[in-house]
Amino acid sequence: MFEAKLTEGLILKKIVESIKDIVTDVNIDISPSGISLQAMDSSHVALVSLNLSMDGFEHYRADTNMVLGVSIANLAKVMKLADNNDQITLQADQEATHLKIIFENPKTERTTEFNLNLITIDSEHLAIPETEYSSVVTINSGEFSKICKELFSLSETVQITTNTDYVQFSVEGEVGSGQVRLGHNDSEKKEDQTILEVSESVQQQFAIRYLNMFNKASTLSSFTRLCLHQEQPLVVEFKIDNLGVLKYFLAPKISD
Amino acid sequence: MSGQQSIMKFFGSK
Repeated sequence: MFEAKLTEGLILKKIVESIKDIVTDVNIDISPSGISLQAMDSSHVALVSLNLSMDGFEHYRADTNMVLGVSIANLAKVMKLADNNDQITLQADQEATHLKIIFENPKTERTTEFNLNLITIDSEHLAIPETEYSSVVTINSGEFSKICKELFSLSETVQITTNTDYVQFSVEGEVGSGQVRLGHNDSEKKEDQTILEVSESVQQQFAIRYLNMFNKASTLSSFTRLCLHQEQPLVVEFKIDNLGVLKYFLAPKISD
Repeated sequence: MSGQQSIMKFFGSK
């Protein structure tokens, strides 16, 4: 038996919106300590990893580990039934064939229920090695979204360079070439801060269209954390207050 | 996509 109730259901709605363009069918792993999922995009360039702790739920019960195979596209359609102020409860029996999703609005007394059919997914679970990232950049999520969006209109690829003084996003395309450079900024206004933690400089190239898809999660968190290592995929991380973390991994491009 | 590496190159199967 699994049951989890989230008071701020909007968070779950936003999570589904933030991953639906990247992954299609996903195994959701339920454990007594929380909910997690890991899935690659169809071209095996990016990987989504979500971890939600039971502590963030108003009520959480999972007697055993369970795997719930879900079509994210269909889950997104069901989530559209939810009002932004709804509480969301997820329920599944042992050996379940469907996931029951209940939306409740205590103010308007409206309740919506949907039984989403589960599917069997044969997906590969990848082992993500523990990595000591040599550059970690914490940046306002809205600002990072904007930078990626605008640069994508100029080039498909961005080169991210870090050093102890700044992080630089540079593009080169038919239109021309240029860069956005952000220095370390720990101003009093927290939302303006850009925090650089660089032990070793990194220079890598990435497909901007993936970054734009990841940035849908910017509504979940005021800050985006970029973790870089010269030999590893980029991690774009969004912390979800009191509940967990949504991470996207993106394999770098190599210059021709 | 030219020059695009696969995520599977970095993360092995469990």
